[in-house]
Amino acid sequence: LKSQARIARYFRSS
Amino acid sequence: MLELRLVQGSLFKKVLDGIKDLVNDANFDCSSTGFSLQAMDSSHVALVALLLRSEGFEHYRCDRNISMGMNLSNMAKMFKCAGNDDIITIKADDGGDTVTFMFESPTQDKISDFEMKLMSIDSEHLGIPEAEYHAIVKMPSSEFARICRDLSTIGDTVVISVSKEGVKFTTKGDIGIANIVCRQNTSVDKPEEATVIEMNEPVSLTFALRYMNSFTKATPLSNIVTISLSNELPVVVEYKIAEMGYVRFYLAPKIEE
Repeated sequence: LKSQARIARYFRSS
Repeated sequence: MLELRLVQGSLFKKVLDGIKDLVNDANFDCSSTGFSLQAMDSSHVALVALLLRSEGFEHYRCDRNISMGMNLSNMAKMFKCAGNDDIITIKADDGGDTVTFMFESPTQDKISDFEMKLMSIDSEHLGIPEAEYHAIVKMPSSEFARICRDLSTIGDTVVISVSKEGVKFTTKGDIGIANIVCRQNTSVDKPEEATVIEMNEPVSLTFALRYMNSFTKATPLSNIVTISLSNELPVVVEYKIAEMGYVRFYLAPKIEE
């Protein structure tokens, strides 16, 4: 089963 | 002082209609580069990035960088009052707590102005790194919208796979399985009807169809949609806005934990 990743996993605060 | 005049005012209406389902409140940033926005949906799974370059406006005055927090559904209510052929001007004073939208009919016989309250939005700005994508698919935006809509009647998620065969959209649901394959097709009469697939490496990613369907609300902005995919990166669904910029939607994939 797959879970939904969040954007913060890939893009960091700038 | 901020003053932006866009003769093709319907563009603003289309942009708002394209993003308002995904994002409730957002900061619009104005600088000498242009009018832009970056915002995430409430569950922080998708991100929208808008850019309307200053050169695309008939008049563009932005004395200093300004960030204006707006509620998009309230903004859409006001923009609904603009005619499709109206010229739209956005005005704001530095440090003010309102923004004014002015709508002029093409013959100048009806001029409306709407003043909307700004809001303070504490939003996180994310750095989006430049990435080399494993595969880039360009296809008619209406075709992509049709595929997302059709598949969402069968399943909740879509697997997008790019291989030598083409781009495949797969879903599974209680009633069964659906596969739609689009092959590269450049031998069409009009360039906007072509499907073009650039593949450096095969890629296969799973996404929630609910978000994909929400992105397709931006379809009226462009005849072509560009889908950029890399394994283990958010997909980018881009609608270019002719001579002005783009709306890009980023969606985090579903992953094995």
